[in-house]
Amino acid sequence: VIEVLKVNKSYTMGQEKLHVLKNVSFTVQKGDLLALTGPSGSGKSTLMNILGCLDSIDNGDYLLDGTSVLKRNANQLADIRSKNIGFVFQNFSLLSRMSALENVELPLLYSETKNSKKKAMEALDIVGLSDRMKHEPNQLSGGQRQRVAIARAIVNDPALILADEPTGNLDSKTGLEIIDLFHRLNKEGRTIIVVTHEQDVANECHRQLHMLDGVLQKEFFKKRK
Amino acid sequence: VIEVLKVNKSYTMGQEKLHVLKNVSFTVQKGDLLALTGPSGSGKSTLMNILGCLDSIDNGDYLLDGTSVLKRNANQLADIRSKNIGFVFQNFSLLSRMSALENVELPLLYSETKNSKKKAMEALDIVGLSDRMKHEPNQLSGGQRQRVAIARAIVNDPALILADEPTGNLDSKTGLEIIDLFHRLNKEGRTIIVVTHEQDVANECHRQLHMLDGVLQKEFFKKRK
Ligand SMILES: Nc1ncnc2c1ncn2[C@@H]1O[C@H](COP(=O)(O)OP(=O)(O)OP(=O)(O)O)[C@@H](O)[C@H]1O
Ligand SMILES: Nc1ncnc2c1ncn2[C@@H]1O[C@H](COP(=O)(O)OP(=O)(O)OP(=O)(O)O)[C@@H](O)[C@H]1O
Ligand SMILES: [Mg+2]
Ligand SMILES: [Mg+2]
Repeated sequence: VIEVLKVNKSYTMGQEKLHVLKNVSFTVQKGDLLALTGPSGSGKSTLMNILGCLDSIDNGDYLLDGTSVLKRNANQLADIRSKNIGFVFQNFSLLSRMSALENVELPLLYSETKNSKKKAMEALDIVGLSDRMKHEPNQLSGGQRQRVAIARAIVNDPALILADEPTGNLDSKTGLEIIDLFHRLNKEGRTIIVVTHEQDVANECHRQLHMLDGVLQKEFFKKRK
Repeated sequence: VIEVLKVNKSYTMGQEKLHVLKNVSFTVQKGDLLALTGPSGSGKSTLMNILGCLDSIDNGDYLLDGTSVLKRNANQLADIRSKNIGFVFQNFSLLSRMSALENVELPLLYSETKNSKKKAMEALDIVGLSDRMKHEPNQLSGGQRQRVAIARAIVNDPALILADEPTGNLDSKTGLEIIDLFHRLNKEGRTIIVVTHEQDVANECHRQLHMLDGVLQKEFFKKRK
């Protein structure tokens, strides 16, 4: 379960201070499938990086399964990330000198999981890239790189998946296959938060949170699928 | 005017040869606004890189304003790119150590255009980023980086604009502003080719070419807007 309590986050650049997240509060239950929408620059990725324990907050609190992340040290946060959270980065963040397979296998090596190569191949097969395993990122199309990033995020069977614009570079058919994948993973009990600017992707989620200029809007509740 | 004649392009990786563009032929008239669509991995960016004189072809021909690019040397191609073509890269290709303003100003410095700073500021203002001019790419959101890439492509008033997925990271409202911008530039007589996987962006164009597995499909002609 995720509890975000009055989180504020600012970036300081020289004299300028940008207040990007303003008193953001919301709760996510285990097994939710939630869309986070909002204009470009509204603070979605900044919030996702905090949820993924990749960035700090200025004030407020963030509880993951009841424990505040402020009470955990860097090693504990790294441990939580590698075991429980799968993160799809908006800019993919693939390692350029490694093949698609090696990129997807990396989280399994960190968490010392067995059969890492076989699991990485299965994840690439699920996103439709079993014929591109040996390609390095610069030998792949934009949407193929994005799908490698998705495969890497799901390979470790995480309890929480945070996907930042996972279909931005995909055509509708391939994009729907990824949404179907998220539905399947969600039915297995995984909690999923998807940042998207495509309304038909947001409509596929159970809940939708909308961000405007760092302020979370009143939630428009949807019926469960 | 662009004439693509039976272009073939393959990538060789070790023992494997990937035939990515297969006998691609089409013509674009001056002042056309054309959408290029197709599934992820179908060859759109590969074709765009050839049109932008950034990549070579294996056989066939590509005539730009009546002259084959095969007959031009590297200096001439660089000259054509800097003066006549604006390219929006799918992965933005911004220089990380330079501010948004410096990134947009760069093409003007190459072509020794006057008032480069003022023109760069105007281009950033057109894409809605006049309050982010001093930010470096890693201090910008995904969609903001994409808009800096668009500003850089238009700053030199190019006759031909090649935009590879220019709205992939933008919310609908910001995306429509970019499409409106392309409409305005097209009405001024510029030729524009947009790769997109968003059907409503493709519908805003005069023509639509669809790529499937490296083969250009029969064109579905639309009435002029
Ligand atoms: N440098 C390379 N070496 C080997 N294969 C490559 C290389 N670059 C691209 N490819 C392959 O060529 C095919 C076409 O790639 P391209 O980037 O043109 O696709 P695309 O239509 O732009 O896809 P997307 O919509 O995902 O961006 C892909 O299957 C890709 O794996
Ligand atoms: N490191 C940084 N330093 C300064 N400002 C930053 C930094 N990172 C982001 N910003 C600013 O914070 C704001 C929010 O950025 P964020 O990436 O969260 O937006 P977003 O909602 O994900 O946008 P998009 O949909 O375009 O990806 C933006 O206006 C951006 O310019
Ligand atoms: Mg973002
Ligand atoms: Mg592409």
